[in-house]
Amino acid sequence: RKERFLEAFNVISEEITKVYTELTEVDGIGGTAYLSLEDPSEPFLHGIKYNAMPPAKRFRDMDQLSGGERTVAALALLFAIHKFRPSPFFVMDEVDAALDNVNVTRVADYIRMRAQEGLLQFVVISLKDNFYERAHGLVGIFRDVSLECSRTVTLDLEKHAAEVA
Amino acid sequence: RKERFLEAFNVISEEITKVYTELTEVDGIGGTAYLSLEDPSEPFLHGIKYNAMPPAKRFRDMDQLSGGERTVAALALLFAIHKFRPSPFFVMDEVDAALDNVNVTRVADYIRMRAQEGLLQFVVISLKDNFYERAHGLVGIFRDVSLECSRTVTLDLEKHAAEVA
Amino acid sequence: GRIKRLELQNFKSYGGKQIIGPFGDFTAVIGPNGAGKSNLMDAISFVVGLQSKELRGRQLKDLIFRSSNDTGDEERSASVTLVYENDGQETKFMRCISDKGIGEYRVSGRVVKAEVYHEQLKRFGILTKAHLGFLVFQGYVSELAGKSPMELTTLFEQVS
Amino acid sequence: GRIKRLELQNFKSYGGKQIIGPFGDFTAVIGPNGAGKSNLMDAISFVVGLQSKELRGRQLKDLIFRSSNDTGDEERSASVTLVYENDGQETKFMRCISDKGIGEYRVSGRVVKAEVYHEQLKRFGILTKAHLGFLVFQGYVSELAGKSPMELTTLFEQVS
Ligand SMILES: Nc1ncnc2c1ncn2[C@@H]1O[C@H](COP(=O)(O)OP(=O)(O)OP(=O)(O)O)[C@@H](O)[C@H]1O
Ligand SMILES: Nc1ncnc2c1ncn2[C@@H]1O[C@H](COP(=O)(O)OP(=O)(O)OP(=O)(O)O)[C@@H](O)[C@H]1O
Ligand SMILES: [Mg+2]
Ligand SMILES: [Mg+2]
Repeated sequence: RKERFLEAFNVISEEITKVYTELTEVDGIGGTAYLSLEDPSEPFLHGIKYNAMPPAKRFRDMDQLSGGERTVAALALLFAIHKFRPSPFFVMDEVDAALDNVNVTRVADYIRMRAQEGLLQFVVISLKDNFYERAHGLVGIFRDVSLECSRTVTLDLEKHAAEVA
Repeated sequence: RKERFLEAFNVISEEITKVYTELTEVDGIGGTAYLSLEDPSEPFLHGIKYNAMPPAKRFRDMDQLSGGERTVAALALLFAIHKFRPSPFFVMDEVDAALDNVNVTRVADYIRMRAQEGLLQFVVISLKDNFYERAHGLVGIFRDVSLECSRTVTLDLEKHAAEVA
Repeated sequence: GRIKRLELQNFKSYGGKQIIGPFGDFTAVIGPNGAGKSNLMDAISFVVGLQSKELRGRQLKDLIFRSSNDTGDEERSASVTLVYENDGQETKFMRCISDKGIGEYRVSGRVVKAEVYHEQLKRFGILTKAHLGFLVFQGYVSELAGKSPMELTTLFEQVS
Repeated sequence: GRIKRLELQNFKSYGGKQIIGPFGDFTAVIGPNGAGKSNLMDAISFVVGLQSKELRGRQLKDLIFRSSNDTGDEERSASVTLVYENDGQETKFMRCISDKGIGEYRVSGRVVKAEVYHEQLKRFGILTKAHLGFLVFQGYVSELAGKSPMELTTLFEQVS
């Protein structure tokens, strides 16, 4: 049990540093994030400390980061956990709510890059146009008022891009 | 004590129906919201039920509404409470996170209308341009990287609009 | 493997029979507040076997489409079918709720027990029993950011 | 009445002395993630007398500006001044934290006790003791929407 926990910790811990740097890179300089065991000899009785430092910012606890900074840190953790327990697809509901335009673009580009590797499929709900304009395809959902139900429309963005080009 | 509570309840209850309808009006038809005491004879021992029905939607509990629908309902409650306990200003931090473009516009227009009455001042933090383009003035905050601190710039939107006109 | 398409029938706000897809490698789901986007995520969560306490409905019957045009004698059943594609082959996973609120699971058209259904999903790497890290519900990201060190330990334990 | 301007000195991410304003009837605060927008709201909350447990810092000293350029011998004090306008007259409310972490309150330049400070704010309708409905922190709206009926009763009690 302890072995499996430490194995998970090591994989996730290594991946989170990688992903966080990638999600926060500005002019070649990314932020730093790492996980640390409060007590490596008794991992279950103690917590896991997660520290994330946006680029060019000094060390602070998670609860001192801004709303958007915490979202990016949380996303890095989700992707790192996925590295240890890979699933074939990811479904996300409005994870970009607290992100400014620059961070929305960074997260969308990261997701697009991972999707293009072909090993992970993404279905992401978003209200932000600078997020969804970077998707390969769109599923538009609208309300049919008379029937009082949801209806959908699917659009292939890649196909349209190819036709325009 | 019971008297003060019921007085607050009545004022807030009356106002919430008004505000919610205004915030959700589409082609003249607004949604319906109301507060009800679970047990009017023992108000403190029982809860206050808050029901909000977006226009053209059937009766549902608050926890069955969507993210954006709940935000609009919560804002109506905030404004209704303010009617009972008026403060000279309102400070809000990213209350529009879950709102789509149409609802952002409606909330921004409502705030603008209340501000123009001259009895309530608003300072609202927002990441959405279709919200902040409706403000009278902007305070832009950016990070001074070398000094590692926040700096601000103030812009009067009304003045600029007047000059352009 | 990946999701090829979804077929919804009377699931939450999706009245009637609706086919949604095809899904590519990166699909964005868009639309106004209250349109039914989160309900679509609920449909995916439902069809991969999530237990009803984790879905946004109090009991299975709440997941069946209802409209104010209803007379009251409707006997609707609800279902979500996931058409999953792996190595060029399609597998259909279908989960239904009868009008009485009884659940049923089918793989490639054949009725199976819940354990078999979860086992089949597991073979494709879809582990709904272990850790739901691949289903990120509205609001979960801020919850994650706010976790205490001990809560993170608990999370890592569930994952491992 | 209304907020005319704010003067911040070494408060959270606002290093040095900074004047922010003038504030009109409807001001939007904008900028990228991590710029300091919520910190500005913290400054307003701080200067109207909010208790430190409700501010996003564990103790008053955390509210004093710190930079990685610091040598360590800085003895910075922090302050926020609210210039409030009512019937054409200006009143200055100033709340400070000494470098030792000791708090101080001033109205129109004169040092006063906390109770007097709150009393003066109350005359302008700024009631930080009763109910903070006019300070809507990041995330509060979804918290409000999720309140149970009993929690709403508690809220109404606090308001009345
Ligand atoms: N069983 C049901 N039958 C019919 N309609 C339902 C049912 N369950 C939920 N709904 C409706 O679905 C709507 C909520 O949809 P959903 O939460 O998916 O919206 P959304 O697109 O995610 O919106 P938002 O952007 O605000 O989060 C509600 O208006 C609710 O009335
Ligand atoms: N005492 C302090 N000294 C210096 N910097 C500080 C201090 N306290 C907080 N900060 C910094 O302030 C930043 C957070 O600012 P704030 O929360 O106001 O951002 P924001 O503009 O609201 O961002 P978001 O849009 O992501 O919510 C953090 O990067 C943090 O490091
Ligand atoms: Mg939703
Ligand atoms: Mg913020």
